[in-house]
Amino acid sequence: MKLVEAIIKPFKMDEVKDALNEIGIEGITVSEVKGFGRQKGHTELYRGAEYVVDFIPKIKMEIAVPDELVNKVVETIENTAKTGRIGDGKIFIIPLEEAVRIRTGEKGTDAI
Amino acid sequence: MKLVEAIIKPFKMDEVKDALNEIGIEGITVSEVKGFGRQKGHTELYRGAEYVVDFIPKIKMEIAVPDELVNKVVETIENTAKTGRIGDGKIFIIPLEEAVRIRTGEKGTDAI
Amino acid sequence: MKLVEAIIKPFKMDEVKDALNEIGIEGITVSEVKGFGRQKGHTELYRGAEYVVDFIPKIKMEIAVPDELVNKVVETIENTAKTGRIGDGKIFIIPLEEAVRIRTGEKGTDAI
Amino acid sequence: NDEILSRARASFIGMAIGDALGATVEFLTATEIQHKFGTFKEIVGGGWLRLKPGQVTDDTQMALCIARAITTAGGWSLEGIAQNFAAWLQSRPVDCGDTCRKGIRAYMLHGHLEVPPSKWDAGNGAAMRLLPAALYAFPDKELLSKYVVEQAHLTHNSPLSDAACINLGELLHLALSGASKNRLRRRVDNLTEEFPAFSFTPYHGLASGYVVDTLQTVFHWFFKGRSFEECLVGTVNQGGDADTTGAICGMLAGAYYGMEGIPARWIKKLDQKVLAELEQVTPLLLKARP
Ligand SMILES: Nc1ncnc2c1ncn2[C@@H]1O[C@H](COP(=O)(O)OP(=O)(O)O)[C@@H](O)[C@H]1O
Ligand SMILES: Nc1ncnc2c1ncn2[C@@H]1O[C@H](COP(=O)(O)OP(=O)(O)O)[C@@H](O)[C@H]1O
Ligand SMILES: Nc1ncnc2c1ncn2[C@@H]1O[C@H](COP(=O)(O)OP(=O)(O)O)[C@@H](O)[C@H]1O
Ligand SMILES: [Mg+2]
Ligand SMILES: [Mg+2]
Repeated sequence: MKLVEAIIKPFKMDEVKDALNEIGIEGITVSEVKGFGRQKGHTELYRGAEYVVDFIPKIKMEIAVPDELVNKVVETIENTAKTGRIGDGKIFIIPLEEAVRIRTGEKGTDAI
Repeated sequence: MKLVEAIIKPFKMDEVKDALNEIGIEGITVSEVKGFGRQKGHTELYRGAEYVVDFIPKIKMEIAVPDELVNKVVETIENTAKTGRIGDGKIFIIPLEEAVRIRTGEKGTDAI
Repeated sequence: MKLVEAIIKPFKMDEVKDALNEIGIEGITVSEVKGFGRQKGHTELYRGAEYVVDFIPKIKMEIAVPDELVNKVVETIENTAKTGRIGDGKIFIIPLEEAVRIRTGEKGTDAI
Repeated sequence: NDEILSRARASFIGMAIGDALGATVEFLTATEIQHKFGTFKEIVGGGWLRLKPGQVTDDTQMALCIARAITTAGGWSLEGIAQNFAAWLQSRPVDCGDTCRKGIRAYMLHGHLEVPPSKWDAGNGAAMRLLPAALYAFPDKELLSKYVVEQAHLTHNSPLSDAACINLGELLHLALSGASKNRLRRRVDNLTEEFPAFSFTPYHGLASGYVVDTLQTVFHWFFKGRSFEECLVGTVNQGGDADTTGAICGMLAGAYYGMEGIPARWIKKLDQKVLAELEQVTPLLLKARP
């Protein structure tokens, strides 16, 4: 299993979530984060306003995924989260050794 | 070492923390997250208006744990965080290659 | 590649960020977290009653790093984030199997 | 006999006073203390643990765990000590060192009564709490070595920590039997011969939790001071791990200067519940001696 961590532009969240739902992915954990990137002092559009700032609000999505779904999940996020403009974000793949569904005690892929 | 990541219902946090304290675990990093999963949207009252949201506030706990403690920690979280109702949450076990205590430079299990 | 996760004292963030910029690290994802550990929270007066808030606000920084830079990054964070007082924080090294730059589709170290 | 009991009481009370006094300035540097307090010499609580005036910390609390285990069992019981440590940790103490926590946790989860050797175990956590073991073993050197090291290895297993415990224990025995400062100084010189790390001439002003720094600071100020108050004030104003350097200096200076040497104002300021328990348990420890 893998933990897929995606840092994306906030306005893309619903789109990415829906696209993931389409391929059968339902379970997602989301947090609000601040992003610092290569482009120092670049401008970004956020809520209609242009920002020249050091950090930009981002959304971090964590999705535990069985190995055989990882590529599809990455591809889906890439395609939906992409605008082609600076700051689109990153996807990180982290090994997930074990997962547990607290409600039932199920382990492994049954848990996610 | 492992990084144990637990996504749980917010009202369960103190209970889980206390249960971990009972087994000598004190160091925990907590963040507020939003969960999307089988537990579907609920209605929320906000400024007098009711509206449906399809995410649920969750708490994410990160606990770096020496290997020999992982099972006890997972078991403790499972038992305390569980209500048996949908949305109880998940526990993820991620490999932790190295840990450092910034104050002292200690590494490995001495750091956590 | 590794995902370097650093939990540090909030007032140290800019200093750590600048020090990382100095060694060529630009991409950082930051979140506000609550820390529980040996450093205890403060007491607060609420509706006339004193109660202990037993967490301390911390900053979590996530930095995806190519293997050959990990030691330098860890050392840099250690040196800048350290005050020698309880609560300086932790650095965790997590294996990073894959990284993708969403804007360009670049993978691996080119992505970070 | 009465002389021994009086010095034993003074040692235990001196330790608690050193703990409560030093805790206010724990983690401050000597300069910071100077700026904030001038010469710091009153029990006022506060500090990073936000203590009430007279409140003691893990140093005294862990010592009481050992004392209670001995008096409850009517003799040496390592298991009893470990159980008391575990109950104490679960009671959410005001503070607990990282190394102590690790060892107590290992006992709670696996029943281990000895941690594996580790270079990171050269902290002062085992030395700070050994007084009851020293009192219970008095005046037997063999038993002293056995007991202080056994209790130490519950959390700390390192040659430096062991050496610190054994030598601190022997110094306490000497002080309890009324030895002169020169006699004590000669004993310390033996230690620094065998372990040059502990040498404190010249004194470098290091007062961290590293047991070497801790004992250097305690020895420097104990031999420099000409009264219980002078020894303790000098020690805690060095800052660093001040509650523990204070506790260790307090137990040594207490045994040496006796009850008459301890300022009444400090005894009054000390947590009276703790004081009562110290007074109650000390004669029991001496009586329980093998
Ligand atoms: N090495 C990295 N480690 C962690 N997060 C990163 C890293 N590089 C970039 N990020 C995150 O991705 C976001 C976008 O990166 P940025 O460099 O601005 O543009 P691009 O995504 O076009 O390369 C940043 O705001 C930050 O949150
Ligand atoms: N595959 C997953 N990856 C990451 N987080 C998940 C995943 N599945 C569920 N979650 C998190 O766990 C929470 C609970 O999951 P949910 O499916 O609602 O119920 P249950 O815990 O009973 O299975 C979600 O709100 C979400 O935060
Ligand atoms: N085992 C752990 N797992 C995850 N986070 C931890 C762990 N231990 C400590 N932390 C984090 O590090 C912070 C500092 O730890 P603390 O014990 O207060 O002091 P120190 O940094 O001196 O070790 C905590 O507030 C918490 O956020
Ligand atoms: Mg203490
Ligand atoms: Mg101390």
